Amino acid sequence: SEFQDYDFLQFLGLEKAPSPHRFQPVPRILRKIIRAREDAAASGASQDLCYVKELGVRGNLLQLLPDQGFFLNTQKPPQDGSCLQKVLYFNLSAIQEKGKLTLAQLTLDLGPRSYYHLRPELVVALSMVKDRGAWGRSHPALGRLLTQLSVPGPQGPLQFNLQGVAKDWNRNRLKNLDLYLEILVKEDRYSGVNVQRENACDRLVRSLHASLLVATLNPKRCHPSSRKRR
Amino acid sequence: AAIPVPKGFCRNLCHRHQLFISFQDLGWHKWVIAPKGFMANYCHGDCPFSMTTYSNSSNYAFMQALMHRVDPKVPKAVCVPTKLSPISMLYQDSDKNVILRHYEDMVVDECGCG
Repeated sequence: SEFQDYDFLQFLGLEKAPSPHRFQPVPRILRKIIRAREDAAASGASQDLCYVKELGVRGNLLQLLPDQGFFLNTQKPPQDGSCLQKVLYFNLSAIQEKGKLTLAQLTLDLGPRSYYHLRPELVVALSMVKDRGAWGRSHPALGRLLTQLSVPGPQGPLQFNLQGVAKDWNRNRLKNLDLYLEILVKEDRYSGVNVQRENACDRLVRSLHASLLVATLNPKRCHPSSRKRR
Repeated sequence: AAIPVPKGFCRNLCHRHQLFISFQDLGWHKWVIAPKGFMANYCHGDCPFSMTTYSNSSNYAFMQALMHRVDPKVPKAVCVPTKLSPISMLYQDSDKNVILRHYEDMVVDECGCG
């Protein structure tokens, strides 16, 4: 008889079979976790799948949310060292498990590592957005500065643990998360050449990829953590 | 696909029957990244009195089999899972989200009379 995959999908917590247009890049951490779990299952080792040891958090569902935000001021040449400004937008209502958020980790991938683009040094500033304003046009009203850090060059992934977001989400089920990202070029009297900055900024606008990895713990699906007796 | 039981095994006795569902057969490989399929094993087979005195059967199965011998109206012990394991699924939904979700007690690893 025809396999009723509808029932199986429902059981898996899905309304219907997803139909993605194309596969999103799967971060290494998720591949590493699923491979470790498949190896453990194949060897018959017992597993606590409500604890994600690779991330050090409890959770029975990991979800990678893509950034759906927009760049600001793309048509103007960069001023006062600013290289790019972007509103990052994550749709938190897409989180499929209605448990407790135990992790919110933002990854900014500045682009592939290469020997050619080692400079210029950058400053990455991340702020909360109080009011996004008109979508895609006006400059948002900024909330508190979450972090500001220097990176040696425009390449490789940066990770930020947004624990505050997790707390807010658990408290009042935010529908979405808006962040304001600004990347500035650190003045460097040796390089000093604007051309390098513009190339770096153009490359960054093309290669920047932001994503938010969230972990949720549904107590109904996860027995309280059986802490090992000391 | 049914995976054959090792030779010389009493087929009618309670044991684990292995069944593999390939996600490719369901057309799910378009959105499930890993694993490639799902072990839908099940327990089936007879639980005669002799069976309940060994393997991983429970004590009450032994008592039930003993009572069945005395009074056939008492049903026999039944073939049930005695060890289960979870699975994790890495898949993509229709909104470009990549999801790693786990499901407890999904795969039957061992069976016994219970």
